[in-house]
Amino acid sequence: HTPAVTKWNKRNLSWRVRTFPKESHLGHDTVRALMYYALKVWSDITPLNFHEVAGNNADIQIDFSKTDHNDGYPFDGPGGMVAHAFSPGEHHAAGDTHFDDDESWTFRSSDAHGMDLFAVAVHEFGHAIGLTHVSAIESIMRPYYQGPVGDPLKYDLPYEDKVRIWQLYGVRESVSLTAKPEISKTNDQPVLLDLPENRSTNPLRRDAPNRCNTHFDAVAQIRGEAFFFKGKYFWRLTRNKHLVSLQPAQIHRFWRGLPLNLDSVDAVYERIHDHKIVFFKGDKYWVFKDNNVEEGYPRLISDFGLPLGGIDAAFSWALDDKTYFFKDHLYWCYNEYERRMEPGYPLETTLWQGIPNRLDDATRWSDGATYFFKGKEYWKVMDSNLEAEPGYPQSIARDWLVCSDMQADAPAPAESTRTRQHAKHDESHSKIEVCSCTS
Amino acid sequence: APADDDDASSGADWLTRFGYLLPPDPNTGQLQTQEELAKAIMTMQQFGGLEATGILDEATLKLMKTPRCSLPDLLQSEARTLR
Repeated sequence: HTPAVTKWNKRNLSWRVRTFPKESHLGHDTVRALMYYALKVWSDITPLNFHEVAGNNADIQIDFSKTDHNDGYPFDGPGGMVAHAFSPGEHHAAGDTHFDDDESWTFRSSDAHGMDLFAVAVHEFGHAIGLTHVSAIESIMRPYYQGPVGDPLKYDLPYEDKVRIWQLYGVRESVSLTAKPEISKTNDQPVLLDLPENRSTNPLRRDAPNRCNTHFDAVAQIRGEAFFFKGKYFWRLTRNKHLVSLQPAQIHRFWRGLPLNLDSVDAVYERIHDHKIVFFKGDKYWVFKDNNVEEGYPRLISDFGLPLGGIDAAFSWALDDKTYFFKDHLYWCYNEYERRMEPGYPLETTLWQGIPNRLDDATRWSDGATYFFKGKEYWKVMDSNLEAEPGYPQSIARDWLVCSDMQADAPAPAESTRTRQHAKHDESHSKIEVCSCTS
Repeated sequence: APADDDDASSGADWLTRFGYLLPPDPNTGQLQTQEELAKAIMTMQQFGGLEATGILDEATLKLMKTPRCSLPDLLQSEARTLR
């Protein structure tokens, strides 16, 4: 019997971990990383692209739920039914994937202890993109839990599963159809898992700015996280607004493909319709797929219908899913889906009451507000209106970058004191390692 | 060894949940026949890689207790065809 085939008509699919396991020893970033790699197993061989997003509109919403969670598939405590996912389609739950929060979810554990989250996630995402259960012992789509499948970075789908998914979506260009890789059945423990990015181990450079006493060139929400750009550096905050590291990272070491002589950026935003990231500097812009620049860039900002001369700020407004560009006392509204500037623009920025001219940048955030940044201060505007909330501006350093009022208020150090501070900084670094503790 | 009555009852629930057995008709209250039950067990055993005996033996019960995905193995239409 041939079951009804359901598949996604689009090839770019967004995902989000909406709720995390509540009593698991797995950190949020580890869970996200395991989901990323479990999806990558499928996108490595098919022309599907998965992008992590922040909002409520993700195609694949991932939840850790207990007992009856109102979807017709109640969980039953430890053991028994451990997870499920909804097949592609038009229904609101299509693609959504649920894990039983009563299971002891593990990573790098032996067979006997707990439920390997990566192995189960690969199976469930198979459902989320249209596969049904099969009886073949070696298939990841066999309904029974068969223990860990090894290192997520090295996992290779069984050939039968590849063929089934190729029948739905075709083959990714880079994949050889004839290659039948041998399945490694070793008991190797997974290697260190990290989020898919470079994390610089270089010491802080002497030209690195002081996050507590600076204005920022650009601020953007990317994949639900906040990025503060200054000069050749950036700081990153998790979606819970926790600073990943006190040390900034170097832009060029993370965002691969920007010119090496680029000493700063003007504005950055994540595009709504395809989740690509757009960087602006002067008259030029670059489009990134994840953290790699696309071919054919830079291009001129006149592509957007913007006048040459650069922009101050760019952000996608959650209210209308349109992109807003700011320059001096003017702003424009761009329709990403139709790739054209909305008629009637530019308008005066005075329509955004309480927001200053000549912004540094602006960004949406997951709390239903847009934030505008200028100098050392920021303004909050709820998505339902065009007016800054009462009580703003507030301090960027204090509220976003983990600085005390005293640090943030301190004047910029003179050259001599700056040198002394560096010496002190270096001395302290010999004793204290500043770490990124996200997982 | 064949299962006792409790195992048979929970086995029928399991087979229904995962698509091997159609749920009893709520209008007529009709129960599955022994023959239907045995056929469903055989299909489940084949799908699970066990010897297809049609008997709810220990190996079958063990497989039923193995942690698994909540989704059915067969669609309702497939179970109906079996019936």
